[in-house]
Amino acid sequence: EIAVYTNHFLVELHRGGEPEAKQLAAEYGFSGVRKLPFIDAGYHFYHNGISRARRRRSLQHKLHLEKDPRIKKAVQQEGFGRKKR
Amino acid sequence: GYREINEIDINMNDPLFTKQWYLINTGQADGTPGLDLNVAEAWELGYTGKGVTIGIMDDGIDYLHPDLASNYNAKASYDFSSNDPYPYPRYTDDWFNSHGTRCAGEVSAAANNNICGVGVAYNSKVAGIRMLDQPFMTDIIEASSISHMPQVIDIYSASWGPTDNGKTVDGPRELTLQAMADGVNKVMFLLNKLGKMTVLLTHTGDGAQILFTALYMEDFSEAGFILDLTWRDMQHLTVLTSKRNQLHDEVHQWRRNGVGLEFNHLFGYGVLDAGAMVKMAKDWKTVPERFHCVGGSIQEPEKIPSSGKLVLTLTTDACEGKENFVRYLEHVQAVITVNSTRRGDLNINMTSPMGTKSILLSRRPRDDDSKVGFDKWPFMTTHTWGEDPRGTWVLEVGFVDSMPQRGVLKEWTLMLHGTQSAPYIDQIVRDYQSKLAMSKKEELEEELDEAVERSLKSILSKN
Repeated sequence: EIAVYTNHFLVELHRGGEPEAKQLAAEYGFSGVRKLPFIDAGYHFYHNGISRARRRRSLQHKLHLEKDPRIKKAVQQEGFGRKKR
Repeated sequence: GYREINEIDINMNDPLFTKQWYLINTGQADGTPGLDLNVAEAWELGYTGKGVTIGIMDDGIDYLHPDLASNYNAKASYDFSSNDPYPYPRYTDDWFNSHGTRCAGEVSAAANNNICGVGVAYNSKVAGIRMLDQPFMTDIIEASSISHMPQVIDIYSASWGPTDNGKTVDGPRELTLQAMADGVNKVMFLLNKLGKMTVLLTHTGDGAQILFTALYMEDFSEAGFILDLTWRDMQHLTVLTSKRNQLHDEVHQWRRNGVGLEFNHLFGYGVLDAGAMVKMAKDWKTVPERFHCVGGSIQEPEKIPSSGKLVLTLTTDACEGKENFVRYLEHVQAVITVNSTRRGDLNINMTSPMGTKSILLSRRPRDDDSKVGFDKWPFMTTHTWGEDPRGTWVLEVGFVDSMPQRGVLKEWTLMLHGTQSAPYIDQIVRDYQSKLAMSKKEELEEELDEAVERSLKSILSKN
């Protein structure tokens, strides 16, 4: 199936808590951030300026995030289908 | 225990109640009388959904609906894709996004209020987690949804799944699996009570539909007693109380496993029986701790013949003598890596030492994958529930189709999950015809045999 990339990112920090995550999100132009309860230092970044579904990855945003020494990993979320039953 | 439906005097004035065949099946819409969840008996015994909140992960809940307004838990409702704490359904002109509202109604619709139908667990609360009204789902949205407010939401119900085109092997992705494991482990750690039952009933009348209904229990103060059940207790209760009822399939016959539990490839252990479940749950003792053992593994590539079968065997002692030995099975996983010229033509069966054969993978005509295959895919069966895993397990892999195909199996690892002591020995038996009675008898006999064997060995060794 052809991958679809969304405007949601998984971002894991090396250290630091929500204030740092919020600061990072603001620095890189993300519209919001939320702590993921099941991953230490794992956050959900979302960017209203990026298309909600596109065929190509937003490399620019991903590389910017990953270059930051405070950030361990940034994964742009792929979209997939779900069917109501 | 079968009683005529009219003996159960459930009088509901909700206009659609009589159409809810899965609650009380009187043969409406060409259905089979009696083929239902036996909820009426649980209601009669005073069990409802009071005190329970079910998170309906769907496209939102119409909290203005008169049958749902009084039991909507707004505080626990949310939409993670648009960060909206008031996730009202985004109705389309063809009402496509009313799915969540209907599911919520099946679970929690108010009873006896002259409106619509009745929820299977009426008096419960529902939280709307809106996520299905977007063109695409993402792992982070699924994971965030299923880990939303676990201190408030007791059950997470999902009436949706991967695109069912007969080709995909999709499922929960990495973050969602992590969220699930985190939830269960945290709950297990806190010995909190979290469980979820999913029942699938297919109705063959003109109103044919596929339903998922979540039935769950926790400390029912309304019924005047407190349950102390773990997730695994719920699974054992499901196995022991589900009924064959009138479920029948020509191709897949009902069979018994090595300890006499009746199962069917299509219907599992049968239809949930809410009445029997609450009665047994009332005096249930938490089952012993579960252990995990790698029963064995084959890592050398083995060619799958175009005709006939590749037959592999693994003989295991189920980690006997080690800390993590398993004696009474619950789940068994066959972790398999296999590639072939056409994945959909693969057929995989596994047979336990006690002779119970499970179909792990049957033919999927529309799956023409020839690249990805299955990579460390954890196929799973519960058909060997309660069996002794020690002995030789047989795996059969072949192709089902007229066109010749080729393939190679690169790995088969057997994972055994279960208890070390008999799970039912401490349970109180009330019905001597029940599966519990039968299983307990088996366990006692086996424990006795093994004790005799041990003493004989010690006497012989002394001499």
